[in-house]
Amino acid sequence: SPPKEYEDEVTFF
Amino acid sequence: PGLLEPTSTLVRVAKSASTLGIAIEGGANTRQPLPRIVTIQRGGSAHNCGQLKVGQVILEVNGVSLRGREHRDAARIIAEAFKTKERDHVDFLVTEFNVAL
Repeated sequence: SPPKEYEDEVTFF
Repeated sequence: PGLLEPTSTLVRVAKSASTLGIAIEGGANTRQPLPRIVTIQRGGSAHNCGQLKVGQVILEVNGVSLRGREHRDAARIIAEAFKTKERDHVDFLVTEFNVAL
């Protein structure tokens, strides 16, 4: 699997 | 405090609306190693509180450090803090400085 890429991850609450 | 020392602020957000009303980006192993607030929605609990601001970095939630936590883990902690019935508020320790502490 590719390396973790959370750079653009946005979570709304 | 020293000039390069970031100042942190404890902000208590009452659960005054059905949503917290923020969005975060970042987490461990990203360019933004601690979650940063990118949106504050009008009408949400955070907006009603008036003390959280876009650009602030979240260091702790209810005393739990977010250091070293990847995005999903940090998001889970924030979501659970808002969801729990044990408290009618969420305490955020935030800093204005966008630094990797």
